Amino acid sequence: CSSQTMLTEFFSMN
Amino acid sequence: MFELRLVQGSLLKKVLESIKDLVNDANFDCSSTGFSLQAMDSSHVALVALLLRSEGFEHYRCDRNLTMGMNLANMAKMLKCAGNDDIITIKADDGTDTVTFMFESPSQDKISDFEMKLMDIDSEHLGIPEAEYEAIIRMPSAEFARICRDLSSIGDTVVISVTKEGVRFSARGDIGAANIVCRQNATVDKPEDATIIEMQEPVTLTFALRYMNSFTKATPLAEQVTISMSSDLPVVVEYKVAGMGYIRYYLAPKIEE
Repeated sequence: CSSQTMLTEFFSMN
Repeated sequence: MFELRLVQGSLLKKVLESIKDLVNDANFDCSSTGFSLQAMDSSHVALVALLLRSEGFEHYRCDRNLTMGMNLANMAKMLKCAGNDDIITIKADDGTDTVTFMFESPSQDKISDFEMKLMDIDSEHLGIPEAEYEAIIRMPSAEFARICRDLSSIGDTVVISVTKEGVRFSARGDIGAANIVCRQNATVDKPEDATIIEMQEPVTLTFALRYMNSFTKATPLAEQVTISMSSDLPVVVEYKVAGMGYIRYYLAPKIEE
């Protein structure tokens, strides 16, 4: 089973 | 005052069709560089970044940086009223809360203007660092769209795997499994038909097909698509916009639990 990561885990909020 | 004029107005229509299903409301940033947008989908899994450089427009005037918040479904409704051959002008005066879209027929015998209300949008801008990707695939955009469509009838996710052999797209579901392998093919008559794979390291990543299918709405914009991947990083799916800029989609990978 796989789970969805979010973009905010990779990129910082400006 | 902000004003841009695009003789090939159909490009703007296609750009809107490429982003409106992914994002509901977005801030367009107008600056001397150009007309740009960065917006995430509501679940923060996918992001679209658009840049149309000022030099690409027949006329571009931006006295000061301006952010225009727009509902993309409403903007798409207005742009749908432009003919495919129409010249499109977008205008906004300082201090007003509306934007005007003007459409001129090629023979100048019909001129329409549509005024749309702007909105205040709290946007979350992400800082995306420049990255060296482990694998970069350039392939015909229609072929990529076909693969995503075909695989979504088999499963919900696609595993994209780049090796020396080529790029493999795999899906698995209740009815069975599918594997589509594309090999490098640079010896084609037309460069837009080529598939070029640059690989530093083998990469395998899993993505939700729903988003990939949404990205392929940009297929009419460009003959080729570029897919950039690195282990444990969001994929970048890029379509060039005819010498003016690009639409880039970022999609966070799925990970094994």
